[in-house]
Amino acid sequence: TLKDNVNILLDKASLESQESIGFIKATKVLMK
Amino acid sequence: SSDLEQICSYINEKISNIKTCLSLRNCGQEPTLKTVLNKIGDEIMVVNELLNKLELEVQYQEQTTNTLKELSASLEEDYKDVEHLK
Amino acid sequence: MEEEVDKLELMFQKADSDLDYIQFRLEYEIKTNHPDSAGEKNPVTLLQELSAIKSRYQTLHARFKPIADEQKETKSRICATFNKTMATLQELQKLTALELSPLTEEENTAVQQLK
Repeated sequence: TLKDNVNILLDKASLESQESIGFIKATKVLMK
Repeated sequence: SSDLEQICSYINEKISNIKTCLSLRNCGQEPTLKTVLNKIGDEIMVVNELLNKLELEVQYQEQTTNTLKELSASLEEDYKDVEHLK
Repeated sequence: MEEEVDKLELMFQKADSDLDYIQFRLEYEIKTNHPDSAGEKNPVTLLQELSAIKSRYQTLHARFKPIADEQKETKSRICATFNKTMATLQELQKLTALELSPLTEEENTAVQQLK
């Protein structure tokens, strides 16, 4: 259903966000 | 023929909208259908709130992408410096 | 032939406007019979809201996909740049016989994260 699709996309987006935050932190550590 | 097909699908869509309206025409009188309508209304509100969250998430993703691009550019500068050093 | 085509076109236009009028009358009847009240919306309003959230979802979905792709691309570019920078640093280390201090635990974790 539309609600399920929205939830799936929402979960995917927040997962990607968390992954990117970790990636950015790691990159900044290595750039120091 | 593609124009004709387009006209057909355009007219068919209008007919199906009218059929939908016809099926909803009397639902206000029947209590059971009224509760179904209310439930649908509640569900639409829930989905709208989820879409609000999704919108914020997408905006956040856009900011994160910009941050990643800045980091990439900065790293490229560092690489050039090291190459220059070498 | 042309006359036939014109006639056909007129028939389609008449059908189109008739359908629009039927739709309008139905919606008007439903709205007057079931006025929106607090907490209870009439079916036409709900239909309109339903199509609005569907198109809103489509728009957000279309916005999300390219962003995710671009992020993936930028991340791999960052990794590639980091790797070639480290390779050049190691070359420099050999050329100058200077010892690079070993990576700290935090940096090691970061390298794993990047990989």
